[in-house]
Amino acid sequence: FYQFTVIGLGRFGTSVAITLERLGCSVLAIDEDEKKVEELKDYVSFAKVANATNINALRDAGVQNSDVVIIAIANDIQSSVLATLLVKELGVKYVVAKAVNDAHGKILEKIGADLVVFPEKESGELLAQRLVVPNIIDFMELSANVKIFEVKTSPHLVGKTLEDLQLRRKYSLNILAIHRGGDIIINPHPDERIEAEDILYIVGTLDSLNKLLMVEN
Amino acid sequence: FYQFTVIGLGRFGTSVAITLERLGCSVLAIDEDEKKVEELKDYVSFAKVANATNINALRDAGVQNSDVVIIAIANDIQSSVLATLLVKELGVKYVVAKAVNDAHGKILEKIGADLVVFPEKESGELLAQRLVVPNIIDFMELSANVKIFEVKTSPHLVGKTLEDLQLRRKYSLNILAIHRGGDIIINPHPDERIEAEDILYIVGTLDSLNKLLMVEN
Ligand SMILES: Nc1ncnc2c1ncn2[C@@H]1O[C@H](COP(=O)(O)OP(=O)(O)OP(=O)(O)O)[C@@H](O)[C@H]1O
Ligand SMILES: Nc1ncnc2c1ncn2[C@@H]1O[C@H](COP(=O)(O)OP(=O)(O)OP(=O)(O)O)[C@@H](O)[C@H]1O
Repeated sequence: FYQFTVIGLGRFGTSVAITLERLGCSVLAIDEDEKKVEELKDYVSFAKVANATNINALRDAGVQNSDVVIIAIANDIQSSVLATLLVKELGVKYVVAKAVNDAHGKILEKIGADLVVFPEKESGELLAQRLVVPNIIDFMELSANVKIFEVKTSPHLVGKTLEDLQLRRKYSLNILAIHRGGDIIINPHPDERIEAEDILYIVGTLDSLNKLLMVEN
Repeated sequence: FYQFTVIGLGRFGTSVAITLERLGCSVLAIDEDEKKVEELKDYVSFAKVANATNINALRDAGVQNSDVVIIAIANDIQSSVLATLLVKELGVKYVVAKAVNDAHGKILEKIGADLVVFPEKESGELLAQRLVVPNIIDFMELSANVKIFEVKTSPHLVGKTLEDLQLRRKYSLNILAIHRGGDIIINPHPDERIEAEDILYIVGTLDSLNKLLMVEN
């Protein structure tokens, strides 16, 4: 597994650091705020106080030994940009940087960030999709318009078989899996009958999914 | 489609509002900061300046006519909690509130939020998963340990058929779909041969996916 450094222990940075450790990685967590480092030190492999706009502080902390560095300083655009530049100068191969808007994102790309992320923007888009079709729990993009949707079963689907519903012919939808109780049924048969608590994994467009879920509602 | 109100036009709230409009919904965007309202008014159906901790201001703005209200005020916990309480008092059926930490989230639930979201925490977890297995573009949870992973093809998989790989027998993995160029192949046949630019949609645990992608690397 790779060695990671997370710089900036706001809500986003903290979540990245904790999740990486939970997945079995070794994380070096850095923040200039001693209090933030103190709060996190029991949850990560290494936690150090350092100002990420000071290249010596970064070197002393050992950042150059990381395969991946995540720069999660957000509101201070100048510090975020400078820290990204310095971490690249230290020779780190893969640098991820959080941006607060498109302009900030472009600057980060220009100065060498390998991946720019917009956490609030991405989670806002995700929530909006989940709200537009209330049954949608989550989704994953397959292409510009086609997604895999994780949906709660609508009452009017309960008791019907997949064949009754004619998902492919009537709605151009494909059901990939059903999560029922503790079981996952992959590629369910046409005679599989939908039950009230089923979670369905369906491929198609949002429009066709809407048609399926809105029918008889 | 439902009528939505978004209160609090930070990065998260703005993203929710714009995405809802893009999906065809009608959005009322509210913020106490005139500048934020001004910046968004060309992208939403209605944009009004209002202090969300004032019930008369909310009523004048017409918030009670919305089916769903998203309260995206974050750093000011007191305002976020009061706004949530007032919006519920106005009779809005479904209220989503952004929380900055677990304590804030518990308070919001207690005072009536129907859904509490932690955008920075959720996107931090997502990024961490994407980084641990570098091929992972995205994933969706099927159950506590099983996920649908969207992955880039590893070089050592290219040219092999699904049957060669014995995904089910060797790795307990199932390939649900292949995204190749503009096409999506659902439930590919065992004789399907993997190509260099394929995006694979695979069901299984992170551990088994890791084994598949790390073999011969
Ligand atoms: N030069 C620096 N060196 C190290 N840490 C820094 C530096 N500048 C800012 N930080 C730290 O980055 C962290 C995140 O910063 P910021 O306040 O921009 O994000 P935030 O909006 O709180 O983030 P989030 O939305 O993820 O909660 C803070 O804990 C701050 O102490
Ligand atoms: N009482 C209130 N009534 C209306 N709007 C409010 C009120 N209090 C705060 N806001 C607005 O909520 C918005 C978001 O607030 P906040 O600063 O907490 O979030 P943020 O950290 O910038 O959010 P994000 O992380 O989504 O960018 C701001 O635009 C602010 O003007």
